[in-house]
Amino acid sequence: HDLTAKHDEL
Amino acid sequence: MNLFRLAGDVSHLLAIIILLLKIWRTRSCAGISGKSQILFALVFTTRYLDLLTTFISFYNTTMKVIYIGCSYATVWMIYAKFKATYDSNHDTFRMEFLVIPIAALSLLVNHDFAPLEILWTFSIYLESVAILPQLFMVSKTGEAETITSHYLFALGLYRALYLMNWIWRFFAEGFFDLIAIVAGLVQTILYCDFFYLYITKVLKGKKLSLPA
Repeated sequence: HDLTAKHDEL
Repeated sequence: MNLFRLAGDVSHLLAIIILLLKIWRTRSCAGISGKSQILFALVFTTRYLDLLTTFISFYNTTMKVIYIGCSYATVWMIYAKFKATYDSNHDTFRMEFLVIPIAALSLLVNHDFAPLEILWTFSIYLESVAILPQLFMVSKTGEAETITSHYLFALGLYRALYLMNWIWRFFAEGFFDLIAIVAGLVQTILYCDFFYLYITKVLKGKKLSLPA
């Protein structure tokens, strides 16, 4: 999984 | 979204609101480390730049705007509005000893050497130690107002709940972000002795005082 795609946590 | 993360966000929001109201209502920032609040404002600024680039959800955007707004309002109250009540003699932690090494670390250990990703990594590392000036100030003054200890408890609890969120996401989604997890562990561990004092003293109605 591409971690940097989007950091969906605050 | 899972219950642990939602509870963590609520606890974080509660901490930020408690501090904002404490300073606004008492018109005093006695016992509050302005340096920690500057570091938190820096944490939110560097982490939430993606407000300008990616839309994740209404909740995500709203919370980021609230966090950034409240943190700058808190810094403004400490250093401008209620400056006379700011206890700079006890707020002496050297912020540069945190910011510079962490800036270097975020350039060395990150998921992707891209500007926004480096800033996100810097923000994650910085958040794990941003409370140190505040804990240092409490240890120097030897005590903290009860409302300040509630603020610290809620703030410490938020990342502990995030740790549970990451355990849940690992098993439920196979998702894990080692940078966030390690920094979150460090951050929560820094609160351990405070948690002990809070549970053994404050919850029994006593004032939070550190053994001199």
